[in-house]
Amino acid sequence: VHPDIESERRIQSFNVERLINILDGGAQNTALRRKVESIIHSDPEFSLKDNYFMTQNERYEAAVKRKFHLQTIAKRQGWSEDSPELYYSYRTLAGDLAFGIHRVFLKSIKSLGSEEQIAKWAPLCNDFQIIATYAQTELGHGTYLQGLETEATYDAATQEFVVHSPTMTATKWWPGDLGRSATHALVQAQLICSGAQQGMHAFIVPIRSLQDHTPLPGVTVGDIGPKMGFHHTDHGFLRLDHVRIPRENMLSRFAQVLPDGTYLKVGSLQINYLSMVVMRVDLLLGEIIPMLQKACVIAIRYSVIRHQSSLRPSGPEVKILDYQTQQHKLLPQLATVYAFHFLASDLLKFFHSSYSAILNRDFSHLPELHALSAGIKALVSDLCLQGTELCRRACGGHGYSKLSGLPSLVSRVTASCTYEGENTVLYLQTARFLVKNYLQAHGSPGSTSQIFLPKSIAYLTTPYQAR
Amino acid sequence: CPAQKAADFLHTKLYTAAWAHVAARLIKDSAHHLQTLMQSGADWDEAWNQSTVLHLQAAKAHCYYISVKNFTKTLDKLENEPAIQQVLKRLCDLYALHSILTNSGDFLHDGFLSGTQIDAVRTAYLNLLLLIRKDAILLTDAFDFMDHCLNSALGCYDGNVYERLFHWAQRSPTNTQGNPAYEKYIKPLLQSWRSKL
Repeated sequence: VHPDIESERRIQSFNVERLINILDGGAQNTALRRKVESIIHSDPEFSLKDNYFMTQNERYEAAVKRKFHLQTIAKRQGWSEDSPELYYSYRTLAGDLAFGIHRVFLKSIKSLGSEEQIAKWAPLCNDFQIIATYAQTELGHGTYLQGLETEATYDAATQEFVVHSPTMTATKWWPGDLGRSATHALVQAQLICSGAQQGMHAFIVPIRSLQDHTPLPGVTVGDIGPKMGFHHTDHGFLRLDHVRIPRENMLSRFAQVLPDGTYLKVGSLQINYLSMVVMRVDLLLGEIIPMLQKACVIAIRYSVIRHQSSLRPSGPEVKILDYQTQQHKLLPQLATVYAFHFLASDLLKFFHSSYSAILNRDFSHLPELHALSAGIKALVSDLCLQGTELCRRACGGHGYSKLSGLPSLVSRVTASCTYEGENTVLYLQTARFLVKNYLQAHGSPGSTSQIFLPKSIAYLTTPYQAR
Repeated sequence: CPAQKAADFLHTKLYTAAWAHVAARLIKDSAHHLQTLMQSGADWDEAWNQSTVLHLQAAKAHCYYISVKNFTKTLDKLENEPAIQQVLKRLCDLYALHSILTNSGDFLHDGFLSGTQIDAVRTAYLNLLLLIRKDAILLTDAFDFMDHCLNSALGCYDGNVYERLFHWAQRSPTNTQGNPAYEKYIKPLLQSWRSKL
């Protein structure tokens, strides 16, 4: 161990192991995580050491190979799909695995599908008998679901939906795992039945042959090409030309079309956002926050090894972390990532309690969950991007080298400001909730003599456990 | 705001209340802006669009407030871990004060904080940097990322940065796969000059 970093660890003002346990949510979780890490690290198939020297094609292939190898290990070890062991293995492999959106498809089926649909599709996904993607974003349309153009028109004569991309801008664009891998897509489309538009709904559409992987009739599918980061993922495009799917392929936990074309729904259209909310909350702790944690680790460790000039004339060169400007760059990022870790952990607890209620058709928490997760995701990804870039710059020239790990973290966290909701749009969704509640609480604009929090906002900040 | 000196800003209730005030004011302002536009004849959608910059600011402030408040609640739960509570309290203070300094205009706007009070916030902030500096490596060790997972020549646990950077660079295809430009372009050029040397 380098003496400059060893000296930093010599005097411990607190028990580091105990803090690790707190961050992990308990000593038993730390033990489990480390057990998973030792299994992953002892397997040469999981090595990430050549990642920085690979082309986009090579990164994709390596990520697919790792994913299937992990699947084999998971089966052997008895790790189920939603187990903490698999969560820890994604963390260990820095998320450098293929088929991340395959998991989103599965989560969407579980949140929007009926019990029969879950029973049919979940085992197929778990065993990789199909590879699936979640196709929402269109070439000309992003987060706003009601603006999506893709249509699913019900044909009562054949009891099928006709799924169609009517314009160029309706082309699905960006879904991960779609470019080269997926055999099925969960397509968000405008439902048309009984001669009326019924809003966005989710449909399972087969897109590639299970025999030879060629696109099915009426399907145009491919990869969107070079990107800023995420080279291990095959982001794709999809156009559908009057593709027919059976009535059973519309996800029907909260809405369904009867054979004669009658449309039935439970709850509000906002329920369509549920799978996005699920992903948003998952990604905070599983993807976005760890990026800033890693950037802080890298930059702060480097800052006690790097010496650059002296603080006093003819004095020794000091560690750059002893410069106030370096502390000013890095330590607020460290504080921020701790704040976000605890924030996201509590949001996750709130999410779990609300999610079970929603699945049981109690939608009362949905608007708040949506508003809260939207705003927090936006703030966290905004500040994590600023933070990782600051960490990169704090490492001088070496921070520009991919071998520092920092450029990859910056380019990857950049994506988080757009996916699962562009941040400006998300902030505005939070604002809509706040302003609406404020106006309900205060009525006319004249009542400004006192400034106090509307009840709904006070409620938002009550510890979730206390509710 | 009752704070007089730098140390006053190290009270969780004080800076949480400061963020609560700013968040509430910005929400109120954006709601009133929206209503004023509507009273001037704009419909809801038009008024909303003309207020979105204010709404954005309000939503951000609200999220800051929630994050600060949540961090202070976390500290309350750590009463049985005084050493850890102390080091996390410093981080919480730093997070809150840094966020106030980077958004100081919002706190100065309605006179909730004065210029003198912002100076005191800055003093408290700079003092915290020194205190956290000595625990910085331990606080990053607590994330417990193994070198394999970090995949960084600069961030390795043992601190042998330069050795690792040197060895990793040697593995680069730019060092192992020859130089195609040499055969095609550089070699003929060098040979034409060599004959003249």
